Amino acid sequence: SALLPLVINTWSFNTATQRAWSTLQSGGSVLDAVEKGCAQCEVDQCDGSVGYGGSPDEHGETSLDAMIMNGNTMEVGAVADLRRIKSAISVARAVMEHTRHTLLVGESASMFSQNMGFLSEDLTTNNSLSIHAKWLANNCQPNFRKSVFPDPETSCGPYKPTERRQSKKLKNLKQRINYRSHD
Amino acid sequence: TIGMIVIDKNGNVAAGTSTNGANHKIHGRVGDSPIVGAGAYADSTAGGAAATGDGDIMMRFLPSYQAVEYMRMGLDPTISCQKAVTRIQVYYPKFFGALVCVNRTGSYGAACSKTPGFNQFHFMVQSPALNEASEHMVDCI
Repeated sequence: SALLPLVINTWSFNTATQRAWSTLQSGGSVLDAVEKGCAQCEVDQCDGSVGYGGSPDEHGETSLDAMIMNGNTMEVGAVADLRRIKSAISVARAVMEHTRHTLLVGESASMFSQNMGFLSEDLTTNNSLSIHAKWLANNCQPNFRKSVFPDPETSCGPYKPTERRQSKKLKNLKQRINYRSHD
Repeated sequence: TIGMIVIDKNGNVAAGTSTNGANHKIHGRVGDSPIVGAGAYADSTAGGAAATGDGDIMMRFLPSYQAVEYMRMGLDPTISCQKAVTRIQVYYPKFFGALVCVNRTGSYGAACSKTPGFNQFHFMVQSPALNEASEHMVDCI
């Protein structure tokens, strides 16, 4: 088809598209292109939602999720809640190519990464520290907790569970969440 | 998050995602990106799709898998993306999310869910039909 080959990706992440395309043009496979394209975004920290130093959690730590899928064989490799490893998409590919599993998570995924030769390093940056500090200063808003005490809409934790409630406030809360904070 | 689909000239399809997730998430939270069929899906006999947005919602509907299955049934990629979005909107009318879809012959499209502050979705495409990587945009539904 005159339409092929083709690279398509979410958001305006130009350098990722170009990297995937150049990988394909230089003889790389579609998996190589996906890995290199996504890896470029990890290096570029695309809009702060990809790679190290973005989206700190309640503890101020950045963790990464990634997945790669071969549409011919239906093989998949994925990592979730990966800590201290920058190359999440490459670890996902290592899961696909060096294990019989599909998804590794958390500290164990980090350990697997190190065993596979990936460098362990702090994912924190001045920017992620600043985002976290502002969140703490703003009474931990926005906040993903619900039905806990103290009220997560006005207070930081630690939290204890209360009775379940479905309030309108939760819907309002969602609207305050930053649209650059996305999966 | 980035979600990416690549198809070579022989019709081989691959998909991938990478993300650092949601700001201020609870320690240990995982979104849709690493979940097969949620963050992305690829099947060389049908096409590929990738999702982005509020993963806590989107991962409940496997929208990427759903969109690829629509394309397998012969639906246009844009329609497939839209139908995957509207299935979620039945339960969450104003959820924040978007999809890109491409079928096995290289036709592509996208769709997004309209919510306050999010009316359009931008995505990137490169193919022989385009001189360079090109930014595209769709209005949300």
